[in-house]
Amino acid sequence: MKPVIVVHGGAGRIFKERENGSRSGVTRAALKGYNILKQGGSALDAVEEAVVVMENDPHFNAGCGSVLNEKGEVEMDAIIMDGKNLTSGAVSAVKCIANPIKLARLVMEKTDHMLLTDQGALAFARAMGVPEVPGETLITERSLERWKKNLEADSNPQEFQKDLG
Amino acid sequence: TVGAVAIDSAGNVACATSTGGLTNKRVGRVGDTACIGSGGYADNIVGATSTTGHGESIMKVVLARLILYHMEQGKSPEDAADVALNYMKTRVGGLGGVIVVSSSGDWAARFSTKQMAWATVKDDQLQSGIFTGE
Repeated sequence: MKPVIVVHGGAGRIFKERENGSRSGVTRAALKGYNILKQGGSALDAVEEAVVVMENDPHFNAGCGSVLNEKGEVEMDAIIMDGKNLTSGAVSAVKCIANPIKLARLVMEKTDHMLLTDQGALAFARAMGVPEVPGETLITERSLERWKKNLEADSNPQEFQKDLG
Repeated sequence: TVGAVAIDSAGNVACATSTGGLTNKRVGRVGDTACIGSGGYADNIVGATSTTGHGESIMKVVLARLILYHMEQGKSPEDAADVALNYMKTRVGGLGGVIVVSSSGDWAARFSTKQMAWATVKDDQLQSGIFTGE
């Protein structure tokens, strides 16, 4: 079987000034994953590492660059799934974790569960030795500006639809 | 939201999706990403998919699993993605995008929104796009 990888960086609105960054970001992620596949690595490792590249890229709404909730905080969700045996792991509402996709994989491989959330996910991360990062390091100037702007547009739901998750 | 799907040289498929969610979302709101079958699904027999878009709509139609269902019925990844995205649009008014890889190595990147950044590598050939038709 010839290896194949496909990545996406979200279906939200991409403004002109962010087009190049978004395009180069997904390209880097796809190449990262493909190199793993070319070296005989697993599809699971390839998708995880591709997503890590985009979580670390502030152009995208995941990891560093995540949009903010109504209180101005980052709350992130992630899922990973292995098609070989239908095993899956997910986390939701996690804060202060640089790469939620890695935590999701730990849920898949180190627990009997499918999904851990919020404080339970954080406790699990600590038990697994996953380093916590200050929440501010995940917040970019752009996400902070969007949050403030959307607070003003709160009465117009159509504004939210333009910036899909 | 970001996501990836892949098939390796052993024929195993996988998916991964990660997100910060919806801008200014309610505290505690969880969208599709963390929900199996909505934010992603992978099954070696059919393929793998990762989704992005309006999370509540994606959850209503269980978009990732719906795409694989259509592939099980014989549709190509592209047709299955289009049918599922159109179903989500007409039934619940939701927009979004998906990436798909089949167990035979065919792939698709489709979206009902105006834009979705995507990239793929197959046979050492890199392709990417943002707008419809790219």
